[in-house]
Amino acid sequence: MGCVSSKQFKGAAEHEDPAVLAKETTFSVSEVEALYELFRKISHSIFKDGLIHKEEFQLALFRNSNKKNLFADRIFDLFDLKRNGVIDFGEFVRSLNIFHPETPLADKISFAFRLYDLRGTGYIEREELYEMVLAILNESDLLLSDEAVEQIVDQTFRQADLNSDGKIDPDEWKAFASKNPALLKNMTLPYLKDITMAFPSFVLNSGVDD
Amino acid sequence: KPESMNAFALISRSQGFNLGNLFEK
Repeated sequence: MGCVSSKQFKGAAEHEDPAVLAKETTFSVSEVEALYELFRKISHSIFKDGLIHKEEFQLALFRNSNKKNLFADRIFDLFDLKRNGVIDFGEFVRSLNIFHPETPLADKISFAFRLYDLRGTGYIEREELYEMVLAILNESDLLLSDEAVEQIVDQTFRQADLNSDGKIDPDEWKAFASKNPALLKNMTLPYLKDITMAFPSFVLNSGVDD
Repeated sequence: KPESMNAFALISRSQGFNLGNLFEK
């Protein structure tokens, strides 16, 4: 795409160069530019400051800026690489790159581990898994007895916690996820392969001076 | 049957992971 106008990034000059982001990720320069369209839309939905705030992320995900969800919170926190409470364009592109269909499975496995390691201890602990099961049951309006939830968690630990130390370490997670690839389905977004078709406006508009 | 459920399989169905929604216009 040789027709990228710097004008497109004017007013958002703090955003990283698409060429740099393309070099670091699976995305091409024109795909990064298309992602900028998406980023601009989300980051201007409420605060209009060119950064994605939690409320804007929730609005884009759930059509509701107030909807709380443990897993959306985790995704937001992991996207927020600088840990400053907002997602900038570079963070958006680098994080979405994990979800690209062509990103190596090992990267997806590692991202999922960090997602589920709620307290950042380096392990997925039993209490964390219990908390996440309660969250998904609550989200799905499913009622299960405490005993049933314990059984689900116990069963999972029997399969995943190979050294039976009560926590799942990164190697155990890697083995478990490799054996159960369906668990990583949510780590791939087919949309990312056709991003320039989904958001062509940048490509169409680029180079147009007004 | 709870005993045959995999906790991670359950969790992975959360709407919170549905990043495809970000792409909807």
